[in-house]
Amino acid sequence: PEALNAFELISMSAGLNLGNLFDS
Amino acid sequence: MGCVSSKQFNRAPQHEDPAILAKETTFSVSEVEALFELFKKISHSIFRDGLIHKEEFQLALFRNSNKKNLFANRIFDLFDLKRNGVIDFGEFVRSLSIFHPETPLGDKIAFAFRLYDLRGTGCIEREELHEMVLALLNESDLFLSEEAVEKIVDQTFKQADLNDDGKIDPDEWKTFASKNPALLKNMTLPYLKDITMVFPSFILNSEV
Repeated sequence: PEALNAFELISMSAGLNLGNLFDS
Repeated sequence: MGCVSSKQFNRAPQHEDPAILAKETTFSVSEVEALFELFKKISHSIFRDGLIHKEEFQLALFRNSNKKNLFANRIFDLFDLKRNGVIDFGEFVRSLSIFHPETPLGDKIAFAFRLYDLRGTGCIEREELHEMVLALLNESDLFLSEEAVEKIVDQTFKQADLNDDGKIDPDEWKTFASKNPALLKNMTLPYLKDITMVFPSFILNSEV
């Protein structure tokens, strides 16, 4: 993860997938 | 005597005309009607009042209405355009439209900027970025030392803060995001192109 910039790290790891809304 | 939340007895709100929403967004009228099927499902999952409350939004995202997640909170607040604590159908459609594959990249870049501008100051400050990285580490299984977090935040500012004033303004963000398309990957939901196939029952309820 140290090789990523902070925003990449956030977008990859934020644990948030809006696509889950469609499986609700 | 038992008490029941007043949220459960509100009258269902009037929803905006699908034709108007289609005109103002990337969706077609049929897609807006299909989104209404999804909206009904989410907005009736707990309070059944035809509005999406934060708990319902979190339940749809995580199968858990109490999960703490900084970015789910941020997204909810950005969807809640009227800032009244709930998401109505118009807000739902307008906000999801940002995530449509055919929405211009500039709109996605602007939305991502607002997502990361935690305090709404018009700039992404170093402290905000640091706070977001710590939040994601707390909420995930990742571990990074404080030193590594500082290094990542410093490096990011070196790349993005072009005038070196300690904050990332909208123009700097636009330049940075354009050079790093991976940052915007989560800003596109391919499902939205197939929404009428995911919710074919919209045809039965169509008013158009």
